[in-house]
Amino acid sequence: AFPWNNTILSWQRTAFHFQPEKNWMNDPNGPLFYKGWYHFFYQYNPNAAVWGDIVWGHAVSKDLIHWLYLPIAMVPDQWYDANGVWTGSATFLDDGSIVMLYTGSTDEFVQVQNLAYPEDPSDPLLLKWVKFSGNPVLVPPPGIGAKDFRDPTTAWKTSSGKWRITIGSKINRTGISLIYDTTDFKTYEKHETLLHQVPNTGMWECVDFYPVSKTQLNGLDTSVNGPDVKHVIKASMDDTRIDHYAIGTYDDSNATWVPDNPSIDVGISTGLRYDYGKYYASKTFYDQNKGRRILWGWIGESDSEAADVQKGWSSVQGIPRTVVLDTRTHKNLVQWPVEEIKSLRLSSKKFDMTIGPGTVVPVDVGSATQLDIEAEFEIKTDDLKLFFDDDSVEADNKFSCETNGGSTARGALGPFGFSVLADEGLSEQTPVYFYVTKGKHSKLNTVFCTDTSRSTLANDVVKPIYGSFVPVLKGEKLTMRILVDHSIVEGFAQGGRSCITSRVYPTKAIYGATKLFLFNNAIDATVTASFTVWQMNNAFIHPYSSDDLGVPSST
Amino acid sequence: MASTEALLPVTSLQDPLSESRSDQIPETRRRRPIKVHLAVYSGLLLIALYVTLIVTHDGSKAEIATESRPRMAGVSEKSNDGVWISSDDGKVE
Repeated sequence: AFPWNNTILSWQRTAFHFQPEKNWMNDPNGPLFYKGWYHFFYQYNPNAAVWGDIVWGHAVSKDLIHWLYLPIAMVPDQWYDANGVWTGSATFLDDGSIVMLYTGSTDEFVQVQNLAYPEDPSDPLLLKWVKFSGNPVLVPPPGIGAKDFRDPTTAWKTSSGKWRITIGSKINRTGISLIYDTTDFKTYEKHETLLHQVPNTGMWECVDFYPVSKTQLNGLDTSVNGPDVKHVIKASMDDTRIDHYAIGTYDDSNATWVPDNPSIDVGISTGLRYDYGKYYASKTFYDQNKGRRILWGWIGESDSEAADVQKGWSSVQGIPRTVVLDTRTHKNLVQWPVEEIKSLRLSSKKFDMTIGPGTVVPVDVGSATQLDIEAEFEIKTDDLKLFFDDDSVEADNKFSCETNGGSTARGALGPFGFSVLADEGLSEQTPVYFYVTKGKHSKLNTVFCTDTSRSTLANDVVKPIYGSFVPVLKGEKLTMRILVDHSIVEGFAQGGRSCITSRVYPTKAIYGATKLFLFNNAIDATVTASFTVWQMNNAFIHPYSSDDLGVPSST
Repeated sequence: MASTEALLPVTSLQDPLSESRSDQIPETRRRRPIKVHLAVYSGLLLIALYVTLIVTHDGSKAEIATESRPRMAGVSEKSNDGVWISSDDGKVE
């Protein structure tokens, strides 16, 4: 294993992504906006930097960027959650009160669903939570394994006025989402039908189900339905640790959902993903404050557990993203960092560069540890024409970032993009890039990739090449946005049609030695890049005090 | 870790044996060769047992690697350990 030292490990801690002060974190839980505060709960081990002893951590924010750590919200103190207060979701009832459904791992490791609610609804901080005396409210039904029944969703209203939830599970190798109706969240009626099922996908964790507008760019409350609405099912695949989603039609009357395109159904390996990098156990909530749907996702580590223990923490949360249906393609979602992230932008520099084939250019932005980059790329028209008129160039519909050699494999029209978190000599670098090939009927086929294979000289790190095809419509330029924050890089292509989050652990490209490069590794294309780079400020994330909260001290 | 503990009782078995050997020093010359043979055979037996335990030790270690704490508790795998070893090949996680 690489001899990590405190200097390197300290640098890895992020500056504007949410993470606890120390120890382990995983799934986002029960996000909501209440009385002026965004609440974020999370799976947290208060005792170590590895998974275990899970409680609900709790933090609040006014803007989803700056956070105050609050006391732990719920701990395993009952037989029905003795082995962990696991993932759950919040629902606002008609009177504005909140109920929280969460999975408990019982004293015998059976997964059951439990009900909790705020002790004092007038408290905007929701500091104290009461567990319902009749817990558990749901136990694994017949035919479902004791350890295959977890992560209840936010409830939505049926046309008959009941509340409906779905819970992920599996039967043999078929991933399923069970459906329950309730009127009081204490007693439930199970549907014999499933919301959805997909063979050979394994256990579905952290199922999410929500509507998206076919016409509007605003988000929708979870209970909204109608002719202008599509419904999204997301499930986290236990087997692969990938979050897959699919878009389809929900039938309220029989509580089922049908995908628009069965060939890219939930969990199918060629199907849609929120993020083609490291992104799991995600959960959305409707932000009634700004009329948008926001997506949280857990970003684990790509280093070893031993390194996590040494640095004393593990995992971050992705920058919250707005999520809407792509109203141009109608085939995918688009995700974009919440607008509040712009409040962290400091000085900026604008660049217009034309770079020929096989060129790497340093971008003079000073230290490049915390950046927000927005870029547009254009391939020289003559080069494009030559390429597409050349009949000897065959269509390449099978190109994949993972298997085609990464950013060093040169093609006619790519790769080109940025190398972030690079050192002066490029011994460490993480290229985020486009690669353009000839697709069917001589159309452009564009993939968006992140290559972490040279991101660090350390050997005890997973260094994949991530990526996917990204739709580029007629008249659109190639665009990308990259958020760089120490050991995390989030890339968004074509306005968020494709996203890639990666964790990288440079050993030389750290502190003041971190550089940014623009590169064009294509053989035949000259590329023009117009981009702006902002230095990013630190977010204010620390334990709360009475002063922070604007409330009188209790002492 | 668990397998290290499993080896401890075997190691401790050797101590009583060596003590008994030292106890035999005052015994008669006639009986000494038998004791020596017994000690040698016992030693060989212990070595065989030790080797067997080493094999078992490796096997149990492999089991632990696939059944981590979160897996045993009933949630998805949380760690990359075991994956990063292949990362130098550029394999996808």
